Amino acid sequence: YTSPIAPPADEDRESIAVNYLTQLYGLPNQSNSDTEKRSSGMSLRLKEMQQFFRLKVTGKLDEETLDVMKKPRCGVPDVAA
Amino acid sequence: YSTFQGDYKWKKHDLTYRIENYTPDMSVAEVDDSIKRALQLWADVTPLRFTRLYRGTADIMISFGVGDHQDGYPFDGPNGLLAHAFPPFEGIGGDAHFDDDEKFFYRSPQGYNLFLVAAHEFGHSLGLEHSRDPGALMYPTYIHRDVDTFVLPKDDVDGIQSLYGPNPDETGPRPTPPVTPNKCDPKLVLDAVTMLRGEIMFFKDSFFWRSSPHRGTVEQHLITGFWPEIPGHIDAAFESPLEDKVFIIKGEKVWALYGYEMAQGYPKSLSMFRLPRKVQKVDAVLYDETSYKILFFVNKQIYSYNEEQRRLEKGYPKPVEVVFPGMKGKVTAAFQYQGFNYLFSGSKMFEFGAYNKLRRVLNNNYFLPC
Repeated sequence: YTSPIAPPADEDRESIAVNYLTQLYGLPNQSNSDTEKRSSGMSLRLKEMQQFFRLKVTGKLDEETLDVMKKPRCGVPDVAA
Repeated sequence: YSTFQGDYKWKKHDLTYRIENYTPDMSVAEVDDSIKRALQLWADVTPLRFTRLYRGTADIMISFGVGDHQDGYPFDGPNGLLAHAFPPFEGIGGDAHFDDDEKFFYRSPQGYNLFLVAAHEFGHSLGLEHSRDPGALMYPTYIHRDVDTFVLPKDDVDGIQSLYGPNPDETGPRPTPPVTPNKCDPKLVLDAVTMLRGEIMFFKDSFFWRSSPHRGTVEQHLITGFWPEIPGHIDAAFESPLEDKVFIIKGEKVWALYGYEMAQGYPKSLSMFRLPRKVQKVDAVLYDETSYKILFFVNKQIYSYNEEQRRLEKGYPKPVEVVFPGMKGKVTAAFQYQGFNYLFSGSKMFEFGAYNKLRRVLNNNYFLPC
C-alpha cells in the first residue's frame, strides 16, 4: 500500500530530454535567456528523434518519447554524428 | 542502415586492436573472448581481418572508463549511455570506450552482454552509424538477444558490405541473416494476432508490431526485447479478459503475459485447454468475448473451449467452414476487435460480423498501415 511511485517531476522529464537531445541529437547548449529559441530548438530535435524511432512526430515530450529516452543505449549520436 | 557522412572507412583491410584495460565485472578471458567474437562477427561478412596488439597504438583501442574519461564525451553513470566508439579516422578514430559504471556480463541475460555491446560499437569503429531497423545490431538502444544463436542481421550485413564488400574467403554456407519483417510487404503472412489491454499485437518471426488504435501509432519491436523467454515464430496468441492475461502458444508450450510482464508459473502445456493429446500444434486462436469461448484453429478444424466451465465444448471439432462460412484457406492468425472476428489466411484478412457472416476480405495490413 505504498503510495504510487510519483512520475518524474516535470523538471526531471525536462532535464532527461535536454540531456538526451544535447548528447544525441545535437541540441545546442543554450542559456536560459533565449527561451523562445530554446524551445523551438528543443521541438525540432524532439521531432528528429521521434522520426528516427518511428514515434508519433509531435515535437512534444510525451510518455512514449520519454520511455525511449530512458532506454539503455549507445552514446554515439543518431544524427549529425 | 546508415554510414557516416564523408569517406569514413578504413583504407586497409588488415586492422589491429588492443584491449587497454579490463572491467572487474568479468574475467580477463571472458573479456578477451567477447571482444574477439564481436570483431569476428564483422570479419565473417567482409574482407576485414583483425590482429590483436598487446602494446603500442592499434587502429581500434578498446578501454573501460567512467564519467569524464578525457575524450570530450563523458559517460553518465549506470544505465543510460553504455558505450561509444569513433568512426575510422586518424588518432582516436576507431576507438571504442565502455562505461564501467555498467554491469557487463559474459552470458547471463541480466545486465548488459559485453559481446553484444562491443559488436555494436565495432560497427561504429568500422564506419556504420545507427540504423532505424529495430532488428538491426546497429539500432541505438540495447536489446538482449540469445548470444549463442545470434546471427548478424541482414541490415547490418548490407551496411558493412556497402563499405567493404563481401568476405572473399567465404567458405561454405552461412546462417541466413535475419530480415526484419516489413508491414508494407504485400506477401506478409502473420504468425499471430492478439489484443492486449486495448492495443493490437501482430507477431511475425522474431518481431511484433504494437498498434495503439487510440494513439494512432504502430511500433515494431524484437520479441526478446520485451520478453526474453518467449521464442520467435510463435503459432498463436489470444487475450483472456476474464484472466486479464495474454496467452502465447508455440508448439505444445503456453506462456502468459500479465500486461507487459511475464506471468509466473509458465510455460505450461497446451493440455491446460483440455485439447486432445493428438493436437500438438495450433495454427491460430480466437477469443470470443461474447461467449467466453476460446476457438482453437487446428488445420481446417476448430476446437471450442468454454473458459467459464473450463472444458471443451461438445460437438467439436467442427470444420472451419462450418463455423465461418466462406473461410476456405488455412487460418494462420485470428482476433476479435470491436465485435468483429478477423481471420488471417495467407496475406488476406477475412472480416466476419454477426452470426459469423463474412463481410469483407481485406489486406492483412489493414490494421498495420504501410
